[in-house]
Amino acid sequence: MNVFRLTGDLSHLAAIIILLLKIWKSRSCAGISGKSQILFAIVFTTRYLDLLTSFISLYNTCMKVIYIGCAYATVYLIYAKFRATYDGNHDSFRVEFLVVPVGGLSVLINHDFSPLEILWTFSIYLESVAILPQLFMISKTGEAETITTHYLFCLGLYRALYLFNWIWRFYFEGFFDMIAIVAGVVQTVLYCDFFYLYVTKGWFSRPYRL
Amino acid sequence: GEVLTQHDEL
Repeated sequence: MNVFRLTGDLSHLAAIIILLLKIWKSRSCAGISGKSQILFAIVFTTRYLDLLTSFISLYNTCMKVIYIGCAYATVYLIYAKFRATYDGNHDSFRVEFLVVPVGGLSVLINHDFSPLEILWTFSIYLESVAILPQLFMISKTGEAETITTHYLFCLGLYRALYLFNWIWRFYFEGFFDMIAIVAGVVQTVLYCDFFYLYVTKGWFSRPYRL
Repeated sequence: GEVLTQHDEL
């Protein structure tokens, strides 16, 4: 555990809670892509199956349980509790174009050809592109609420901090996981355009427009 | 042999 890893995890946690609270307090999921949230629920489910097979630390177990719980709670709020406010017409990204190639790639390029490891790899690849339906939705409607931009910023910051964590771990522990690193770089790059807009526009104008 | 990869990150 180093400072980048910890702040990355906390940034990730902040993003998840910001979104959950935003939907809960406003009683609305307008502007939020339910598809991205389903993808994140799939990401956490397939990645944290090791909760059943190995124990790493209390911190690790607690965070995994919180992430999974919040992901399903978010999906529940969007598709059940506040379904009437869900803007399905604008959430039109074709997720099969992500899930199918990512599934194929995880079977082809993985650390070990075993069910759990393939599912872990699938979750890493899927996470790197899971935000695309949300970004697509924002580009389609041309705007996002300020709180939604805070969510996206924390979510992007998390993977960027993980990149620094991997640099740290490579130098000080000789550790590197090529699959996680390449997917993490892809994931971070997808947020770059958003980061730029967030810093130059998001802080000063609202509602936020692309 | 079975390779068990442990992933310690979230």
